[in-house]
Amino acid sequence: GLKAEEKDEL
Amino acid sequence: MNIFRLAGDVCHLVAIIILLLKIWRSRSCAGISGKSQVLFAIVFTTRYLDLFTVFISPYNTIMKVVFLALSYATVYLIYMRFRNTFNSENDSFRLEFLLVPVIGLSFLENYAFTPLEILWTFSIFLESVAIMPQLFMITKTGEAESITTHYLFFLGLYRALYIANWVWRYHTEGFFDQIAVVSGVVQTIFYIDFFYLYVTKVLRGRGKMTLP
Repeated sequence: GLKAEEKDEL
Repeated sequence: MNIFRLAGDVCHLVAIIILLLKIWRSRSCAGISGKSQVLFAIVFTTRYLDLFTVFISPYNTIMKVVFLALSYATVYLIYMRFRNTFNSENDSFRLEFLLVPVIGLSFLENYAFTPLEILWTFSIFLESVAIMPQLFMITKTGEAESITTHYLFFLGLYRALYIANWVWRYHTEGFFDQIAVVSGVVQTIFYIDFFYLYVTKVLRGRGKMTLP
């Protein structure tokens, strides 16, 4: 799964 | 950040500005689906809740604020400022047909069962179908003003560039966001049919795009 900080896309 | 994602974000911004300027300058929202614009405002609201909790970069923060502001401004113009030009009988797509499956799926398929993650997943799934009321309105009225088609063209281009961005990130940094990619591909597919019409109708200088 993805960690929150990796969510750098708009 | 890579050129595909930057170009995609710019296309997205251009699309939103094209629509906002069209409504503002023509002082009319005829042919625009207010429902799609409401869905996009919901997409940004549920996706950018981390605006206050996670700082990624000045670019990220500024773009989120700009997208939120412009999308709410568009909804305001449609439903408040120029509501007398809004033909709601043509904007008849049943939103519950979109919201119920999207809400259900975001509870089933997500990375973590936390409010922020579920809302983020909801916004990803919702964005892939948010354009449906607009495309439905165009098929129903059988035509779209050329500015509206330019708006849809840039929106489709933003999605296509995001797919290129994911391919690039997968090969350069092994990054793969399954939910975003699957949902993004579905969303882009909706535009392919429109792209065909756009090229064969609008770019051939007909001005208006009239469906067969």
